[in-house]
Amino acid sequence: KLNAFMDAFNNINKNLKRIYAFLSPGGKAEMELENEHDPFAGGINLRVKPRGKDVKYLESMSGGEKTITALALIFAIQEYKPSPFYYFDEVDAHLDEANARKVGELIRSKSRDTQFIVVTLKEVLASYADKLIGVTARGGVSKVFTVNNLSEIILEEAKSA
Amino acid sequence: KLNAFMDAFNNINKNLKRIYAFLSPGGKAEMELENEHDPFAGGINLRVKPRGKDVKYLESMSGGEKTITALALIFAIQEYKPSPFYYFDEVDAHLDEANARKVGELIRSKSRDTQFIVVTLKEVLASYADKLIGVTARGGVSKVFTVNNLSEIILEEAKSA
Amino acid sequence: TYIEKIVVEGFKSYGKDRLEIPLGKGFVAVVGPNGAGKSNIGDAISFALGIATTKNLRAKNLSYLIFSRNGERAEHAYVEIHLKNDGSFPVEEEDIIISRRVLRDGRSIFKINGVNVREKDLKKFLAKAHIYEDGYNVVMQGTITQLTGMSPLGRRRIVEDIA
Amino acid sequence: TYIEKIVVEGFKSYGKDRLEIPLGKGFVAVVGPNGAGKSNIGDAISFALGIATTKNLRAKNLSYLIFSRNGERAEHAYVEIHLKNDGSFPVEEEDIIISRRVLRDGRSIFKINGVNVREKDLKKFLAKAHIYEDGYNVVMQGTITQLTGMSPLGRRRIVEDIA
Ligand SMILES: Nc1ncnc2c1ncn2[C@@H]1O[C@H](COP(=O)(O)OP(=O)(O)OP(=O)(O)O)[C@@H](O)[C@H]1O
Ligand SMILES: Nc1ncnc2c1ncn2[C@@H]1O[C@H](COP(=O)(O)OP(=O)(O)OP(=O)(O)O)[C@@H](O)[C@H]1O
Ligand SMILES: [Mg+2]
Ligand SMILES: [Mg+2]
Repeated sequence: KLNAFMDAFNNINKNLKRIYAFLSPGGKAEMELENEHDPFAGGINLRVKPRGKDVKYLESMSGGEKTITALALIFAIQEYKPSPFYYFDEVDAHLDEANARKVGELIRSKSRDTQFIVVTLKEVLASYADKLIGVTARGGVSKVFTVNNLSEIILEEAKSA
Repeated sequence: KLNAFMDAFNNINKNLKRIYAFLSPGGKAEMELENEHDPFAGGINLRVKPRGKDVKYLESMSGGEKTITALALIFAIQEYKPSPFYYFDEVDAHLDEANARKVGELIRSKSRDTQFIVVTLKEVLASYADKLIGVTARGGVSKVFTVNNLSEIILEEAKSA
Repeated sequence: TYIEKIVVEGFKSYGKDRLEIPLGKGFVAVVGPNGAGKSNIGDAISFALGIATTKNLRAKNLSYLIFSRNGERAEHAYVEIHLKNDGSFPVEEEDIIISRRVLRDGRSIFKINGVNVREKDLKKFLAKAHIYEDGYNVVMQGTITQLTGMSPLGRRRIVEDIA
Repeated sequence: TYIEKIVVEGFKSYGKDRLEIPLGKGFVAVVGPNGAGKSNIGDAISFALGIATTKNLRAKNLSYLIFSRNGERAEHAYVEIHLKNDGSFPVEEEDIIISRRVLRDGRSIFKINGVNVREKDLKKFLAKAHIYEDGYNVVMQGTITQLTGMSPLGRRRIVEDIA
């Protein structure tokens, strides 16, 4: 049981370090056992250090920093034990354009063997997708269709405004 | 005491109906006393009806719909009893472009006699402002400056990426 | 293995009639205006795969999931998840349809390829393809920033569950 | 009446040196990359005007507000809010400076135009200009979507407080 846990812990940690460094250049993130001698006697701490900043109180991070850290952890788990699909709903709500691009790039590279269904209001993120699904509401009923290019959906958005 | 309450209630309600109809064209929103005969024996319900949809369970509204409803309420209160300044931090995180524009328009019209300090990652919202304040982090220390046009800050964002 | 498409009938904002939501492999972006019905797709997935709570479905109880508008109300809320099986599921079939129907009285009927199953059997079946209740693969709107706020013990439990 | 500018020293990410954050009347948009220090401006405002809790300042306790980096730490966290008074405050002065200093031991010193005041007196003074602890005029990041989730009684209390 301990072996299974340590195998998961070490691999996810290795993935987290690499993925976080990609998403937050110059930054570092890693997991740390509270009790190294008896992992099950303690929890797992997350030590995050964006470029140039101190490792400190996780809650003092900005909205964008928390999002990037959370996504790095989800992707780290995904590389160790993938689910067949991922559903992300507006995970980019608090990301600036540069970070949204990095996340789009990362999802695209991972989507060769894994399905990512990503709800987004940011064109910059949608531009990395293989396929666009458009949704609009007409008289309180949702209509769903395949979108061939983003200008179509922009037209739809303008109509409903 | 009842008179003061009913005066506030009726005025804020009147404001809410008008403001929500502006932000959500074809939609309606209003407050309702749970106990009309004894207001203090009950609470205040919020009945919201975006265009074409039923008044229903508030929690089933979308992120954007909840944001618009919340802002309408805040502005309704503001018109009855204004504070000298308002600070809004990424209130547009879940708004599509059309709604972000409406909110920008409304804030601009109200900013003639009230200060609005609005943190935003959306250029479309920032474009309605009188003044832009740029913030960047250099080596873990925040730097703050006046921005003359949005392309300056886009350059800064690219540098830190 | 991926979700080929979702079929809905009477579920949340999708109306009374049968409606197909195309998905498919790779990176699929769902776009559209506020209130359109994008997040309801995530609700349909968690609903049918038994990985939802009424709270994260934004429903007071299951009957709130049944489409209603201007007094008219659907008979039921029904969702089919059409999966392409490339070996994740230890079965012959290349196409697997998971479905769930909720009736007005709140009762749920789960099926795998048309055969009634109990919810816990569905969960066991999905676990074989690494689809879990807390697999951290379904991130609902507004929740991503809460993940870093987890307690150290909670974080350890996640790694334990994965191991 | 509006905030002309904010002066900070040792507060959160703004470094040890005195720094001016220009604001001014009308519609001021604050822009910049993730992690830059934009939301810390809202924290500076709520901190100095006594309308904050350590939770919505994202600090474990007040000493977490003191700038620190690579082992070096500021002496204190200090914020001045420079207000232009156009009659909202029943005083002669056109310029009002509210300040708050937190020392490493967690003690707070509040001042109005250089004169020490108790926190509750500051709150009474600010209330005259309609600046309240829950005036719904300060909306922190990530909180706007929670407002509609309030209970009916909570909503009535808001209207009562305003009346
Ligand atoms: N049972 C139901 N019957 C009819 N409509 C419903 C039902 N349940 C939810 N809805 C509607 O679904 C809409 C919300 O849809 P959804 O959350 O998918 O929007 P969205 O596209 O994600 O928008 P946003 O971009 O603002 O997040 C609401 O307007 C709500 O009224
Ligand atoms: N006491 C402190 N000393 C040094 N840095 C601090 C301190 N407290 C907070 N910070 C830093 O401030 C940063 C967060 O700043 P802030 O929340 O204002 O960012 P932001 O510009 O709003 O970003 P976002 O767009 O992602 O919301 C964090 O990186 C955090 O490490
Ligand atoms: Mg949504
Ligand atoms: Mg912020």
